[in-house]
Amino acid sequence: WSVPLKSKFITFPGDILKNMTDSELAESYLKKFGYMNTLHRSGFQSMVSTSKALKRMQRQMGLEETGELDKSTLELMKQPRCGVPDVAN
Amino acid sequence: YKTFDGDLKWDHNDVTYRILNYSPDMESSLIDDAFARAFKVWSDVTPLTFTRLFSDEADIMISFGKADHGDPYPFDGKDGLLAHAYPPGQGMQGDAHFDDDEHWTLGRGPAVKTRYGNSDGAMCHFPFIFEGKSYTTCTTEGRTDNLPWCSTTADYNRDKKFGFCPSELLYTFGGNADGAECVFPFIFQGEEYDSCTTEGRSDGYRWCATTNNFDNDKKFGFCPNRDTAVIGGNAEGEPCHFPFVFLGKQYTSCTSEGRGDGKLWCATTSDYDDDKKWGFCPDQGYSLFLVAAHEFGHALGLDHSSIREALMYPMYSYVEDFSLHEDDIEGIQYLYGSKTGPDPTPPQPNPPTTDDTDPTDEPEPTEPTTTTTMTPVDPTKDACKMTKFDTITVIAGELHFFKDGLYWKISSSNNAGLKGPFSISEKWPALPSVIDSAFEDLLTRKQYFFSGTRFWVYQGKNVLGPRSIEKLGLPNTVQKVEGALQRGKGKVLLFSGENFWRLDVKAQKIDKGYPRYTDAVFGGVPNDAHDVFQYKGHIYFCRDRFYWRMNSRRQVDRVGYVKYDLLNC
Repeated sequence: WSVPLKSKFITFPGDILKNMTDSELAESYLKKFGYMNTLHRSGFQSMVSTSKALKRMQRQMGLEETGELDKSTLELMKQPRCGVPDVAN
Repeated sequence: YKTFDGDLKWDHNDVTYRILNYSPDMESSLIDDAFARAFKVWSDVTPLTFTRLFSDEADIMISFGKADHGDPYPFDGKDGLLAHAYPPGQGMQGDAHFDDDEHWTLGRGPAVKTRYGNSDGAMCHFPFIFEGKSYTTCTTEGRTDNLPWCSTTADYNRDKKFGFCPSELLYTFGGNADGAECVFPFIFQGEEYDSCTTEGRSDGYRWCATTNNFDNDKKFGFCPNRDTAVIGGNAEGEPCHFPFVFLGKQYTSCTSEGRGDGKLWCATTSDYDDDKKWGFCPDQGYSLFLVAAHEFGHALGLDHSSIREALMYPMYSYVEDFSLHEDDIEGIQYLYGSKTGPDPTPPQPNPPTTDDTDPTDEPEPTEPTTTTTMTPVDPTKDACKMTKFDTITVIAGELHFFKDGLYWKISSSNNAGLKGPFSISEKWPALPSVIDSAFEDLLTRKQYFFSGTRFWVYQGKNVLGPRSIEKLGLPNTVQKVEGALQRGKGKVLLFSGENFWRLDVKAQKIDKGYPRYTDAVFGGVPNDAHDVFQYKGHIYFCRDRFYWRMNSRRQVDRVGYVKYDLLNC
C-alpha cells in the first residue's frame, strides 16, 4: 500500500479564502442569515446567544433543535444556498 | 411558507422583467429560456403575467455579478451564496442577482448549445463517439482551425450530426460588436493580447477586441466560456492544461490536492509551481432555472420556507422533474390568489373537522350554572398596588385587568376612570381565579379564557369548557398561553414562552407553519413577555411592571409603566 499523500494545503492566488474553523463558520453563517444580532426597525439590537441562534436555524432548516453545532448542522451550513437572510430584518 | 414583513407584493399582476447581462457559462438563448421557464413556474399558479423588457426600468431587473457587484451584499466566490433577490418595490427592490463565480448549467454538467454545423443549434450529446474514441467535452480533434465542436448524437461516425461549441473564436456576447468573434492578436493599451483578458475591468469578466486594435476601434465583446474552461480561480475561462506540475508532482487530471475543501482544480499552464494559474474543474454546476425560480419567488414577495422539499427552502438541491410544492403554491396564492380567482384571497381555512372532544373531556353543561357562593370582594383592593397582572385584555371594548380572582376595567374612551375590583366568578362562574390570557373573538363575540393547559369559551351566560388546549392543536409542551392577538378575520396569535402559534378560530385549529419565534417577527420586544394584548391599534407586550408598545408597522414606539400609562394611577 502506498503511504497516503500528506496533503499540504496551500493558498491559491485569487481564491476567496474560506478556510475558517467550524465555530467561525457557524458564527458568520448565523449572523449573515439573520439568526444573530438582528437589528430591528425600532433600532432595538437584540443579542441572541449562539445556542439560541443555532436552535432557530435548526428549526428553520427542519433539523433537530439541539442548540449544538452538531455534524448535520455544520454540513447544512456548508451547502450552497440563497443569499437572502432567513430571519427577515 | 413566509412572506416578507407587511406582506410585500406587487400592486399589479402584469409584472415586467429585464435581463441586464449574461453569464459566460451558457449561451444567451439558454439563459433567456431558463429565466422564462422560471417565471412560468409562478404564472402557472397565479393571475401574474411576466413581460420581458429590453430597455428602461422593469419591475424585476436581473443581472449576473461577482463578489462585490454593486449592492451591500457581496457574493463569495464559487459555491456558498449562489444568488439573492429583493422583495417587491421600487428601485433595487424586486431585483435578482446571480453569482457569476458559480458554474451555471441546467443542473447536470455543462449545458452546451451548438451553433452552425448541421444540427440547427441542438445541444451537445455527452458522451459521444468520434472515430472510436469517447468524448465527454467539446473537442478540436479532427479540425485544423482549432474550433471546438461536438456531436449532437451519441455516435458521430454513425449520424454525422455535429455543431460548434461556445468559443471566443466563434462569437462574443454583450459588448458593442454585435456578437462578432474575437480577433487575435489585438492591441489594448499598447499591449498585444492573443487571448481573452480581464485586464481593464474590475468585474472579472473576460473580453476581447473584435478588431486587431481596440485602442483605435473600441470594438469589443465578452468571451463565452468553453465547456472545458475552469471556473473561478485566477484563470477563469481558460481550459485545464494536462499534464501539469504541482508541488513537483505531475497530474494528468483534476485533483483536490493542496485544498482542504475537497474541490477539484487544475492548472491552466503546464507548471503550476511556476505560473500559479489555476481554476476549479467543471462540475455538475447549478441549475440556473431552479435558482432563478427560487429568486423570483423572493422578487414576488415570498421569504424562505422551512419545508425542505419546497422551492423556497434556502438550500439548493437539484431536482430532475421539478414541480412546485404545495407550500410554495399556498404562499404565492396567499399573496396573489390562484390562477382563476379574480382577487387574491388567502387560502381557505381547512374545513372545520367534526368536534373531536372525547367523552372523558365532556365540556361543562352550557346552561347557565347555578350561582356559586360569591366570595365577597374587598373593595379596598387597589389595582395601582399590583406589580403585575395575570392578564390584560380588551373585552366588550373595555380594557380588563385580571388578578387573583378579581378584575378591574377601564373604558377605551379617554379620561375614563378605572372601575372595580369585581369578582371574576360573579361574571364568569366557571372560570378559575388565575387567568393566563383571554381574548374576545371579534366576529362571534365569544370570549376565550386560558388558564394553564385548559380553556373556556363564553358566549353570553353560556360556557363551553374546560377543554384541553391540545384540542386547538397546541403541543403538549405548552404549559400556558400567555398572550392572544387578534390578526384579521378569524385569526388569533397565541403566545407562549418565546413562540407563537396562529389559531384559525373558525376551524378551531392551529394553522400550519407554526410555531414561530416571537422575536423573529416582533423584533425589539422581550421574548419572555408574560402578557400580550391588542389595545387601540397597538400591540402591547408586558413584562413585570413595564410594557413595550408596537405600532402597526411592528415598530416598538413606546416603553412605559402599566400602572401609570394604562391604569392611569
